[in-house]
Amino acid sequence: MNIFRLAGDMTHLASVLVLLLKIHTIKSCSGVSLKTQELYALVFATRYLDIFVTYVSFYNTVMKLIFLGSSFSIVWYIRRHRVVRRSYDKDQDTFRHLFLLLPCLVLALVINEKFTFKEVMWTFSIYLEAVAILPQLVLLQRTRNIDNLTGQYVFLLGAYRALYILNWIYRYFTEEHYVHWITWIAGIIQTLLYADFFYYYFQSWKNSVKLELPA
Amino acid sequence: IDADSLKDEL
Repeated sequence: MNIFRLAGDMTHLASVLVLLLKIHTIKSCSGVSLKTQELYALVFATRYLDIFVTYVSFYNTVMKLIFLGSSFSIVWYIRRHRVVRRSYDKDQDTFRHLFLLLPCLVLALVINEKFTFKEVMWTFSIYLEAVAILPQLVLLQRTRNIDNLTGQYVFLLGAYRALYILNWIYRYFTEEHYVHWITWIAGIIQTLLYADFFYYYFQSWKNSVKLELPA
Repeated sequence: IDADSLKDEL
């Protein structure tokens, strides 16, 4: 475990906790895309299929349980919580899951390292994670008005991706030189999706004005 | 070379 990987995991954890705490304390999920949250829950469920079979470390198991628990809790809050669900803006969050799910599934069936159920599911989760943020970004563009916590959530997620790329670069030079095309390309695409958001995030930060995305 | 070496990530 290197410093980039640890920092990446911590920003990832922080992003999820920021979102969960926002929803839990202010009892509102305005500005949060349920579609993105459902996709993340599916990402974790398909990636951690072997959570109770393959043991890597105590750290890994605990983190996996936290990601699974938090992502399904967020979905539960938005769909089922008596108060929270009223703040969900269904009419704005219209991105179709299937447009992302189907291509990822097809791609995972075609491009994978091993054609086994576990491996295809793992690859599917990598592809899906790369694009799962799209409904959230579309929702932000559409509503334009972003509260601080939602902005921080997306910023932390982007930071996690950027740190993971540094982690792969570090690992490439310090460990065996195996080229992980699937993970790298999906990871780079995922990080690029945040570039536009980052631009406006830093602009608003520099000028200390409220974050607003252009329509 | 371990093809699974990134599987220890989250």
